[in-house]
Amino acid sequence: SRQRRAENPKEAPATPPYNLSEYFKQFLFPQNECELHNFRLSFSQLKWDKWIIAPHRYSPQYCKGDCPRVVGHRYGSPVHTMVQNIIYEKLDSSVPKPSCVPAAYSPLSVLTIEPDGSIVYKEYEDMIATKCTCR
Amino acid sequence: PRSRGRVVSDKTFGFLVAPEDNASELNPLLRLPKGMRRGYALLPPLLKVLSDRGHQNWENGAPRLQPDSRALRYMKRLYKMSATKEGIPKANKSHLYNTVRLFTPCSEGKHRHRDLMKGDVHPGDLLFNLDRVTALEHLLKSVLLYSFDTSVPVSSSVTCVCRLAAKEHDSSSQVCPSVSHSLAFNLHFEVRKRKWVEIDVTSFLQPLIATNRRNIHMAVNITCLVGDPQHSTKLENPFNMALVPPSLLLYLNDTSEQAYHRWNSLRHRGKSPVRPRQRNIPHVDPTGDGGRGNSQGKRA
Repeated sequence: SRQRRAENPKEAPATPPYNLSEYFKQFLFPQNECELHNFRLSFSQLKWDKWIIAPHRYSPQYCKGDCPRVVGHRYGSPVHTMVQNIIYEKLDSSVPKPSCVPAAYSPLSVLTIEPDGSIVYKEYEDMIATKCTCR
Repeated sequence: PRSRGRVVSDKTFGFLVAPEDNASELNPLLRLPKGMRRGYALLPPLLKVLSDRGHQNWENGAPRLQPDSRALRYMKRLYKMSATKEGIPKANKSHLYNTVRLFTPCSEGKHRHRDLMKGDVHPGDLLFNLDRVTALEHLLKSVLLYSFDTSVPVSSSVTCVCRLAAKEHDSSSQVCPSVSHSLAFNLHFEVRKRKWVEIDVTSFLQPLIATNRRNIHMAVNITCLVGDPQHSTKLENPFNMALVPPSLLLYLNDTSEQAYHRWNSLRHRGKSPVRPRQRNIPHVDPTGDGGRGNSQGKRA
């Protein structure tokens, strides 16, 4: 590009080399990429602490962010995700882009008071998001 | 959302159905966007149950009953042993249960249960109402939990003889004269700092709970000798006063989908699911308290 600039200086100045990575980044990795976000709630905020004895705080977490156009193995996404993206971009934009959703969870143990005054300790499946994926 | 040809299996949402009007009462945090409210609330059962209760401080018109403080203290201790501060179940493989229910005995005033009180109930009898146990919760172990009124001075060692008898109620809910199950056993323990004594009544209650019995009516006769059984012992009255009516503790395995199944998580971690084979499974203590029997027996 330097030689081309010397030959015909009038041409619009090419972008300096260091911008190239920025230039490609917009295609490869969106700014706010799909990832796991922290969220903590206490049951007293929901006024449920009268019968949820434990835990006092609960962090369900959540997934948020844009899915890159070419997701590949990065999120453990199946090939279908790329196909869905191509459909959205090339064929029918009413088909939604792939979404950033939880891919794995962990359980939660809860101690609650039942309406009849008995007390129950229970372990619930899938109550805390631990990993995100694009689907 | 418009279900274009999507079949929604009622099995999945069966236990999550919340009629439209409930949705309007839901806590704003739980209110779903209009489109999602058609017919069912996609709430995990925990939040569904709690959000219902959030607006029902009264269960079917009756005031919410508060638990016994001693029982609450015991269950908080059990919670600390079973889960981390953030509420994650501890990966304690020997702890097979995913549900523990503690029932305090019904008393004349507190839980007047219609079909229980017709039969003749003696002062020492214990009446437990097990309505909260669901059909998908299978009994692993049951325990009578005695706590001591520590204000009563009791010397260090106690030996008790305990007699339990379960009373059957026939269809007219009269107590049958013949006692169908009875159990007597000795119990020896040190009463230093110990606040609780657990009496394993699994084999005793199994037949009753297996028949999905909603109400357990037990006659309990416990006599204790204070002091060392080898030397002079005397039947001391103060000890009997110290015994508070016991609670009933049920360690259960909830087989429903929303309950956490340890063998399931093993499978997710790429291990072959450790499903109990149907062969005669050696009785393992679900609480992992290191049951009796030598290691040979355990290996067998």
